[in-house]
Amino acid sequence: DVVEQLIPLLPDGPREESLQFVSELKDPSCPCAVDVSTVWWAAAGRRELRVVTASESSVSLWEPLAPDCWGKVHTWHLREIPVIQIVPLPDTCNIVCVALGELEIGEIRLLLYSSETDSFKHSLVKTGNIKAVVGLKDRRLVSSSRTMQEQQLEMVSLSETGGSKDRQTLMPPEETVTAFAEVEGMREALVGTTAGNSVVIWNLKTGQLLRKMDVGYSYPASICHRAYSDSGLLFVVLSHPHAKESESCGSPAFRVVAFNPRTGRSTGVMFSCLPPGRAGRYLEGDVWDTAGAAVLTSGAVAVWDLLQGRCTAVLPPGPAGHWALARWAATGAVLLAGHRNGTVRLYR
Amino acid sequence: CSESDLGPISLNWFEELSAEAPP
Repeated sequence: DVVEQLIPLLPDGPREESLQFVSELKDPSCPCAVDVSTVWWAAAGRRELRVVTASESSVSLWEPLAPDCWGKVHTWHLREIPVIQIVPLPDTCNIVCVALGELEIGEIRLLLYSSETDSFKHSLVKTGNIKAVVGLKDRRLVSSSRTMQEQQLEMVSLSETGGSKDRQTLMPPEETVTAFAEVEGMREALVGTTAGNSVVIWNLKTGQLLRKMDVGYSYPASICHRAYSDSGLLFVVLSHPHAKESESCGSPAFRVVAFNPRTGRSTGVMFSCLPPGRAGRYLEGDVWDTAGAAVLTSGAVAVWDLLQGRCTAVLPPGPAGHWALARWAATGAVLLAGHRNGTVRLYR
Repeated sequence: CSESDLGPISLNWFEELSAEAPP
């Protein structure tokens, strides 16, 4: 059973890379898992990577007790509004950010440990009809929210104690922003995707909207996951949850697109499609460096090398049923795959 | 991808676009 899960089921090629099972954690009190993530946590003079699991009404922090064993450290109970997602804050220690709401995000909260009071607590950062949120390096949070009349984009700088230090308004594009990604290595640059299938660029320091660029209408509702600038081009990793299968390239899951921000022109660099012979399509996914992972409608998790456009491993649905969540750990190289019943398995 | 497909490329695109965009 275990061996079967470790071998990637690729019908058409060598199994050069595979997923190696590391450990499992199971929360028997979790009725329905909604998200999983990792967070850096400093305690007793050392900093370690911990796992965070979320159900609709609670968020739990797990610490490694032994190489293959996890223990729950604390559970924050959030019973008034359901938890929708965990929002990773890169490079941030001892703070978990969560989005709560009914159909869409209504508030964003920080969950943290206060050494002053020796207690776990949570604090409210933002409320509204929030369409998209992303955590950036240096404890910054960007969100888009919508009123009847207008769209508001805001960056909040967070203090170590979970307060908001500073707020910067960003100029909104005409279309609703659906996702954000920081431009790696450029602290003041942010990109976003829009409901009109454009990629937009902001200057976070000034709030200026610098450029709006068409992605092309072949792949509607693109979601940006990662962006970096190289040799004067802006490379953006997009996923395509609503893309239709085509004869020439199958069902696309991720695409790397190169934009020239000066001219707004773009060209596709690489496609990552569902592995051949696998029915279904992309449901949701995560990107870390050049690795993409996604849950498919078949209940499997697939992993790709995004620069080679190659599916490198598949986790078929196991005895516990369909996979529901696929996330990369903050360190990369570790995949967290989760079932709805609260079981999370870590693979290297 | 070639420069002819994407147009002239600038290594300082972020600074240039920030200088040109409305404040």
